[in-house]
This record gives sequence, C-alpha cells and structure tokens, in this order.
Amino acid sequence: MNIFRLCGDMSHLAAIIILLLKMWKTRSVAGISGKSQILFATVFTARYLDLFTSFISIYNTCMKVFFIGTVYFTIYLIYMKFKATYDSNHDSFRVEFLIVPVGGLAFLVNHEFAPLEIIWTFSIYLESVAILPQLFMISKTGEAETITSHYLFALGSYRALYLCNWIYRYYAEGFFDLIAVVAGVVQTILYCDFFYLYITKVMKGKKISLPA
Amino acid sequence: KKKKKGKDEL
Repeated sequence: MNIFRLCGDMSHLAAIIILLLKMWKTRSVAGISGKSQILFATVFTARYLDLFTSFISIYNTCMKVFFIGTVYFTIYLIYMKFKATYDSNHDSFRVEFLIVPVGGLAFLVNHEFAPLEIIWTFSIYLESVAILPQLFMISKTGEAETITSHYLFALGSYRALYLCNWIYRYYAEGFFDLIAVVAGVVQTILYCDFFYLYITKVMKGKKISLPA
Repeated sequence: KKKKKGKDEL
C-alpha cells in the first residue's frame, strides 16, 4: 500500500458516499445514469470474485464488500425506491456497444488465458468505459447538479491517483501491469473534459452546463 | 517486469 493508492481508494469511497448522500438527501436520482451504475456493479462483481477465496487484508476485504454492497444499493435506489425520479429518456446510452467489444478484447488481450484472469481483465476494461453512459446523459441533459459534479470529480480522481500508484510501484517494487495501466489511462482521459469544466466552473461556484 | 503478486489492488 502507498499514499497514492490509499488516496485513490479514499477518493473512490468519497465518490460513492457523495452519490448515496445525494440520492438519500434529495430523495431523487435525477441526473444519475442507472446504466453506469449497472456497469460498475458488473465491474465489481467480476473483479471481486476472489472475495471469499483469496484474503489480502482486512482493509482489502472491507473495501470490496463496501463497494459491492453500495453499488447494488445504488441500483436499488435508482430502479426501485426512487424510480419515479429516474430519467430513463436521457439515460439512453447503448451499453451493449461497450460490453461486447470489451468482452471480446478481454478474450484476446490478457495476461493469461484462464477464466478468472479473463474475467478480471474484462472488469478492468469495462471499468475504463463504465462512466460513458453518465457523461453521455449529462451531455444530453446539458447540465449536472453540483453534487453530481463532485461525485464525478472524486470518481475520476480515484483512477488518476491509481496511475500515480502504478508509477510509484514500478520504481519502488518493480510492479507493473500493462493492462491495468493502459485501461487506467483511458479511463482518466475520458474524464479530462469534465475535469476542465469542474475546475473552471464548479470551483468558482458555477454550475456545469454543457452547450446542449 | 510483469506483475509479481496476485491481485492485491481494488
């Protein structure tokens, strides 16, 4: 564990808590993409299959349980509890255009052609594009609530911090995972224009409103 | 320098 990865995990944790607070306080899921949350649930389920078979640390297990638990709770809030406030018309990204290519790529490009490794690789590739339905929804509605912007900033920062973690681990431990790094770079790049909007607008108290 | 340990990251 290093400071970059710890900050990354805390940023990820913060993002999930911000999202849950937004939903619970406003009792609304307006502006939130249910499809992205379904993709995140797929990512965590595929990645944490070893939750019961390999024990790394208390921290690792607790975080995995928390991430899996909260993402399914979020889906419950979107599609059941606060279903009336879910904006399905604007949440129209075709996720099959993500899942099929990512699934195929995981089969072709992986570290080892073994079921658990391919599923892990699938979760890494899927995570890098899982935010697209959410960004697409914001571009369609033309704006994002400030709290949703904070959620996205924390979520985007988490993988950017992981990139720093991988640089540190390369020099400190000789650890290097090309698949995770490349997917992490793609994932972070997808947030760049949002980061720009966040820093130029939200930090000045304005609201994010894309030219619709 | 491939990955040495198992999957120890989240």
